[in-house]
Amino acid sequence: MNIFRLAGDMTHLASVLVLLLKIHTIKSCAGVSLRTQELYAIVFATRYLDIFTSFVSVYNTFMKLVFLGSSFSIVWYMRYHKAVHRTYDREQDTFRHWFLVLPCLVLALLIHEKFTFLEVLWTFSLYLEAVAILPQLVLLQRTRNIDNLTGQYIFLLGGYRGLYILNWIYRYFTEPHFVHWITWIAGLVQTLLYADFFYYYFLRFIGGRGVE
Amino acid sequence: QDQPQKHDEL
Repeated sequence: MNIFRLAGDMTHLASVLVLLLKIHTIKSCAGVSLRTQELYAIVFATRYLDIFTSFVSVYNTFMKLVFLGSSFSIVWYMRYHKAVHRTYDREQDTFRHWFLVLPCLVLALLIHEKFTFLEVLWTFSLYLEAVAILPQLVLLQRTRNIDNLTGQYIFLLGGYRGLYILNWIYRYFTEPHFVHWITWIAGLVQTLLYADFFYYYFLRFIGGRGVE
Repeated sequence: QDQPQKHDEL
């Protein structure tokens, strides 16, 4: 564990907590894409399948449970909780996210580190996470102005993988044979997709107004 | 030994 990865995990945790805070306290999911949340639930479900078979550390297992629990409960809230569901922008959240799942699965079957069931699904979760934010970014463009909590959620979610890139650079130079091209490229693509969001986020943030 | 490569990251 290094400071970059810890910062990355904490940033990721913060993004989830900000979203849960928004949904649970003000009972609103305005501006939040249910489709992105569904993709993230699939990402964690396929990435943490090894939670019962390979134990890394208490921290690792705990965080996996947190991410699994929060992603599924956010989907549940947005789908079935009356008050929250009412604030869900169904008409605008129309990105065909299931069209993202199949290509990621095919790509994982073609490009992976080991051809085993767990490893292919783990690789699939990497590819899917790289594009999971797309429905949210499209919804963002359509709803134009979003509230600060949603903006902070997206900012933190984009930032965590950027910190992971620093972690991979650090581990590459400090651990022999630490080479994971698939993870690195997927993580880079994922972070680059946030580029224009970061640009507007900082512009607005500096201007002191909401994110538009 | 060729320890099956564990994913130690989240």
